[in-house]
Amino acid sequence: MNIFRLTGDLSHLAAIIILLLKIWKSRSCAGISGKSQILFALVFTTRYLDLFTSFISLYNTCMKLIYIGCAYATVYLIYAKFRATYDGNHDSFRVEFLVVPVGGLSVLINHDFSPLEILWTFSIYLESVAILPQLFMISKTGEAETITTHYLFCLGLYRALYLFNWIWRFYFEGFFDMIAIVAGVVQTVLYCDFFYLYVTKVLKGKKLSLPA
Amino acid sequence: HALKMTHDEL
Repeated sequence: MNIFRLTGDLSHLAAIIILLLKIWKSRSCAGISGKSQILFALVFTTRYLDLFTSFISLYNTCMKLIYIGCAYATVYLIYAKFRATYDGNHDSFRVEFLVVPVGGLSVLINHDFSPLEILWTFSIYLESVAILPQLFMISKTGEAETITTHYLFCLGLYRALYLFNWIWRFYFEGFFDMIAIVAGVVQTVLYCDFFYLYVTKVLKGKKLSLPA
Repeated sequence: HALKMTHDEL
């Protein structure tokens, strides 16, 4: 555990909680892509199956349970409790264009051709692109609520911090996981455009809106 | 494959 890994995890946790609280307090999931949230629930489910097979630490187990629990709670709020506020017309990204290629790639390129390992690989690849329906939705409507941008910033920051964690681990532990690193770079790059808008607009007190 | 992969990151 190093400082980048810990702050990365906390940033991820902050993102998840910001989103849950935003929906809960406003009693609305307007502007939130339910499809991205389903993908994240799928990511956690397929990655954390090792909860049943290996124990790493109390921290590790607790965080996994919190992430999975919050992911399903978010999906429940969007598709059940506050379904009336869900903006399905603008959430029109075709997720099969992500899930099918990612599934194929995880079967082809993995560390070990075993069910759990393929599912882990699937989750890593899927996570790297799971935010696309949300970014697509924002580009379609041309705007995002400020609280939604804070959510996205924390979520992007988490994977960027993991990149520093992997550099740290490579130098000090000789550890590297090529699948996680490549997917993590892709994931972080997808946020770059958003990071730019966040810094130049949201941090200066303006609402995030895209030119028509 | 003797080594079972363990993933210690979240």
